[in-house]
Amino acid sequence: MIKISNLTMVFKQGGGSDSGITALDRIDLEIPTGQCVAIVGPSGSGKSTLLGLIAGLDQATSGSIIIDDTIITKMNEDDLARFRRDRIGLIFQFFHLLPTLTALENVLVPLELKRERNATETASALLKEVGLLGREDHYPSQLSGGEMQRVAIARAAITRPALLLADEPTGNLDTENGQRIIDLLLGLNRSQKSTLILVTHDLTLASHADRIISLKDGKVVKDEMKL
Amino acid sequence: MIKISNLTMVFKQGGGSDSGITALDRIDLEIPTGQCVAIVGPSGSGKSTLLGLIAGLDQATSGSIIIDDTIITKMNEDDLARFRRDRIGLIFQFFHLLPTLTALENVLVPLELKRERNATETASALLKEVGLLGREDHYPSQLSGGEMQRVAIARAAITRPALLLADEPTGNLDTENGQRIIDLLLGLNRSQKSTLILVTHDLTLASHADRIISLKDGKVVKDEMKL
Ligand SMILES: Nc1ncnc2c1ncn2[C@@H]1O[C@H](COP(=O)(O)OP(=O)(O)OP(=O)(O)O)[C@@H](O)[C@H]1O
Ligand SMILES: Nc1ncnc2c1ncn2[C@@H]1O[C@H](COP(=O)(O)OP(=O)(O)OP(=O)(O)O)[C@@H](O)[C@H]1O
Ligand SMILES: [Mg+2]
Ligand SMILES: [Mg+2]
Repeated sequence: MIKISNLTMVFKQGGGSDSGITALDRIDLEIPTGQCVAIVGPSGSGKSTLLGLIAGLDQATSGSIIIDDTIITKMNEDDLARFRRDRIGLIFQFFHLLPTLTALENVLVPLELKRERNATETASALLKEVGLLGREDHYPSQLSGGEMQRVAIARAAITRPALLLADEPTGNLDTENGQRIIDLLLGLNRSQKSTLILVTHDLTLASHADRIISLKDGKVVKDEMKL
Repeated sequence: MIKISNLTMVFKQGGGSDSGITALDRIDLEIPTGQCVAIVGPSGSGKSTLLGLIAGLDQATSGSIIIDDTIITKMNEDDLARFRRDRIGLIFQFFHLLPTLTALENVLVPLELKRERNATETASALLKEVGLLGREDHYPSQLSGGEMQRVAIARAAITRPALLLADEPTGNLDTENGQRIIDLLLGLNRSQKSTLILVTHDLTLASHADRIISLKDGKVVKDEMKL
C-alpha cells in the first residue's frame, strides 16, 4: 500500500525570483499493493515529480509518503538507496543508462547490487524478451532511442521489484515494440503482484491499467477505476 | 528537392567484432521542395540515422545526398555547419539543449548565429506559441521532459528554415500539446514552404503528412502519397 498525504512540491522559480513553482499541490492518494495505475496529464502537470518523490529521489516540500510501513519522506539518503535497491524498479523518462557500460552490463547492475546468481543468463533472456538480441554488447551511444528505452526497461524489471515506477516507458517505441513492453509490465503485475505506476501519454498503455489518475497543474483532477 | 541515392550506413558491430550493422541499406528517395513527409518504422529501423545523414551530421558509408544543388555527402565539416545554420532546422530525438543556457537563450542560439534583429521578441513569442510562457528563464534541468522537447522545437523553428528535420517531435507530449506542435510544424510547411521531414511513432502526426515513408531493417518498404 502506498499512502500519499498532503504531498506538496514547490520549486524555486526558474529565474531565481522569490515566487515558487508548485509542481505538486497537496496530493492525497492511496494505491493498494498489486494495483496497476496509469498517471496521465498534460506536459508539466507534475507526473515525473510525483514519481521522483515516491522513489525517494527528491525531498518533498511538505506532506508524507508511506510505502507499506516505511515512511519514505523521513528516511535518509543511505536508507532510501537501500530501499530502492531492494524494493523498487525505476524507468526514467530519459533512461539514465551508464554510458560506459554495455546494454547487458547496464541491465546487470541491479542484480549485482542484490548479488544474484545466474545474473548473466537472466539479463540476456530479458534483453531478448524486449527484442534486443544482438544488441547486448552495444554501448548506449551505439543504440537507437527506442533500444536505449528498452535497456532501461529491462534494467528496472530484472529484479522483479515489488514496486515498479515507469516514466513514459513506450515514448520512443513503435506500436509493436510498445505492445511487447506492455505485455512485459502487465506480466510482472499479474505474476509477481508487483505494484505498477505508469506515467504515460500513451493512451493504449493507460487503457490496460486498473485505474487512471489524471494530474493537472499539480493536482489530482480525476481518479477512475476501470470497470 | 532532396535526392538520396544508394545511401548506405554501416556501423562497426557494437561488440567490436568484424561484422557491421547495416543501419541503412541502399536507400533511394526523392523529396520535392515543400513536401511534408513522415518517416515511420520500428525502433531500430534506421530513422534517426537517415535524418542525421541528411543533416550532414554523420558521414555515409556510401551513396549520395543532394539538397537542391549541394552535394551534402561531399562537403567538409565547416561548410556543412554553415549549410545547417542557413538552411536547416533540427529537432533531435533527445533534444540536445545546452544545459548552461535558459529556455529563451537556447531558442535564441540559431538567431544569433544568423545575426537577426529583434531576436528576443521573436524567441519569446515562439516560446509562448508552444505553451512555455513562464518558463523562459528555466534551465533545462528545471523543465519537464515535454517542456524541454518544446524548447528544442522552438529552437529549430525560429529561423523558419527551408528544411526542417524533426525526430519524434511529439514523443513526450500529451495530445493537446502535441496538436499545438503539429499546427506549428504544418504552419511552417504551408506559409514558409518549408520542406518537413518528420520521424515519428505518433500515427496522428504521421496522418497529417503528404506522404508516409516506412523503413524496416534499413530499407524503404513502403512509400505512400496521401490521397
Ligand atoms: N528544478 C525545477 N525548478 C523549477 N521548476 C521545475 C523544476 N523541475 C520541474 N519544474 C517544473 O515543474 C513542473 C512539473 O514538472 P514534471 O517534470 O513533474 O512534469 P511532467 O508532468 O512530468 O511533464 P512531461 O509530461 O512534460 O514530462 C513543470 O512545469 C516544470 O517546469
Ligand atoms: N554507433 C553505432 N554503432 C553500432 N550500431 C548502431 C550505432 N548507432 C545506431 N546503431 C544501430 O543502428 C540501428 C538504427 O538506429 P537508428 O537510431 O537509426 O534507429 P531508429 O529507427 O531511429 O530507432 P528508434 O525508433 O528506436 O529511435 C539500430 O539497430 C542501432 O542499434
Ligand atoms: Mg515527465
Ligand atoms: Mg531514433
